[in-house]
Amino acid sequence: AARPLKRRQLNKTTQVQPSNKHLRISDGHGARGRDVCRRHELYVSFRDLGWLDSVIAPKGYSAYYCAGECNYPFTSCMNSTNHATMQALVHLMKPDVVPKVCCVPTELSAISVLYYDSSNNVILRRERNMVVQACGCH
Amino acid sequence: VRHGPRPPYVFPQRRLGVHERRNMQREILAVLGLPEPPRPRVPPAASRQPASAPLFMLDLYHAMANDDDSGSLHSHLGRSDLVMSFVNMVERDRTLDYQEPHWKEFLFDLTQIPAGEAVTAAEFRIYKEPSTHPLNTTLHVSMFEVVQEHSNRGSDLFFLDLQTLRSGDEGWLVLDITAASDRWLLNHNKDLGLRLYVETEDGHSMDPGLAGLLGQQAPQSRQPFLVTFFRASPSPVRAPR
Repeated sequence: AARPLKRRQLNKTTQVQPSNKHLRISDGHGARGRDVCRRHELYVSFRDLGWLDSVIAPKGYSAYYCAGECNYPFTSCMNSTNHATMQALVHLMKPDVVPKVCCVPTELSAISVLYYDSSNNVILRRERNMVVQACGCH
Repeated sequence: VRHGPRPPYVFPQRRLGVHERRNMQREILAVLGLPEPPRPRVPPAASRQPASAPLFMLDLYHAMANDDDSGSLHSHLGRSDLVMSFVNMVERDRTLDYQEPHWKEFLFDLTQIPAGEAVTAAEFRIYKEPSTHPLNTTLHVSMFEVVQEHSNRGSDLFFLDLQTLRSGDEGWLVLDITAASDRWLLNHNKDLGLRLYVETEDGHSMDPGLAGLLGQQAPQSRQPFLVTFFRASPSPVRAPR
């Protein structure tokens, strides 16, 4: 049986410090209120990571992140599953026992980076699962 | 000391120090599979012209970034997670003042090859200009790996590829050297030696330079280079720093 959980403060969300300039973030509604689970902009800049000298392309990339509420009933755009619906219902009945459904990436894609290594060789790397294409409640 | 269920761990809400942020940036680069920021590179004036390897790799980058695995540009691209071009090489020739056969040899520094990656394909790319002597004849270009050199006799060679072309042809000649990759993965601290021979239709050895094959004296945009395609092994769980 799930151990009862202390009720978390629902509005308090962990945010990356906006002052981190290499991660430019726009979260649309900010912490203002109940924002439905969706994709938010998160741009990762190689210049600000101190890597621009070696990178031929790209200069940075949009990584995005998922944030927002996953409250029952789910709309179609929340990409949820039968299990998520069941968990959300049980959470309504036993909020102390079963946690809320999470807003997470449901589709990810790769990025490619072209750079010089320390011996001036040119390297092309494909890194998988780096860009959020879609979010959902799971 | 708390009793009862422990709340889920919440990342402490405080401003990170400069050192901590620097560590975070390194961690981000590591997640991206990129090494630590190498020393800022100020390319020497000569290399500021577009060089052959970066030009070729930029085309691959656009194909990979656009998920163009149609093989139009390169058949191995779709199955590759990493493509490395190697440009650091030493060239040795045995041409006119020795008896036949003539050859041109390229020694490549492969120390940057990462461990844990499987080679799916490897190519040696060399530019050929039109050759006038002999005029309009068939040339056979063969490539060998220099497995072991001996002071008192010829080197041990391992055949890699053979291409047939016309003396008047021009463009990039691509020789498949995938078969050599087994050895270099075992010991990539040792330079990879590739030896190029050219023979005419009647079997006479010919100086590769006379056949129009450009070595290191070629302009930047036509320098020979090596390209290797790797398939990442199932991604090991990356331990954070």
